Amino acid sequence: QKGQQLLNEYYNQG
Amino acid sequence: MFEAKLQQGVIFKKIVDAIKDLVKSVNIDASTSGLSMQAMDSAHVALVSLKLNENGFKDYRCDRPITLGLSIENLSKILKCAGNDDTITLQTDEEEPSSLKFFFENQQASKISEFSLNLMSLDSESLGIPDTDYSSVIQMSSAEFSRICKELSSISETVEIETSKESVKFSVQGDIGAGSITVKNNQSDKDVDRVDLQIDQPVKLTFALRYLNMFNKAVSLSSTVSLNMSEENPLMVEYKIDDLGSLRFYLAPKISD
Repeated sequence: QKGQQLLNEYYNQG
Repeated sequence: MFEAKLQQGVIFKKIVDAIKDLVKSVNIDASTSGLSMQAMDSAHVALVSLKLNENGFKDYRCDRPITLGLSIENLSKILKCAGNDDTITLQTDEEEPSSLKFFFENQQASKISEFSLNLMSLDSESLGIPDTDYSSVIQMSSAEFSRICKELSSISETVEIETSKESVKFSVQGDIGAGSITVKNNQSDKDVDRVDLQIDQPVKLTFALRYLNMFNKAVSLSSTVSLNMSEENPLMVEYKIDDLGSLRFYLAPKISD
């Protein structure tokens, strides 16, 4: 089963 | 004073139609260089980024940068009143506008509609997305990519995309079984068949098809789409809007726990 990552783990806020 | 007149108003309608399932409200930033917008879906898994250059507009004027907070649902209601052949003009005189004016004009300028949309104040949750040199770039027919995603999503919710020098393979595995679609480099002169692969480094990444199918609502904006991937990076799907700008979608991958 593969877990869905979030964009915040790749790109920083603002 | 801000005013932007788009000769082909239908482009604006298509952009809003392409993003309305993904994001609920957006901040459009207007500056002297044009319009830009960035918004994430509620789960922060996908992001849409729009850039429209000022020189793509029939008229464009933006005395100082302003932010226009819009509800996509309400914007859609107003744009439904614009004909596909109308020009669309966005306009406000205020510095801190509380509403945005829309003018729709038909070709003969014999019918002119005017609407005012109340604006929202949205805190910007923008992400800093670095310019990335993607190691695998696939240019292909947007209709073909949309079809592949639709067909494979009936077998599984996730698709594995694996690139090599001469082909890209879309694989799925589900309860009913498994399948894959391999597309090779094809310099055909027919748009729908042409596939351009620029593979510096092969990648193998897994994504949720639900989001890809939402991105593909932008298919009416461009006959070609580019898939931009690097290992351990979100996918970037780009629809170029001729001589106006681009609509980009970013999607975080799924990885084995």
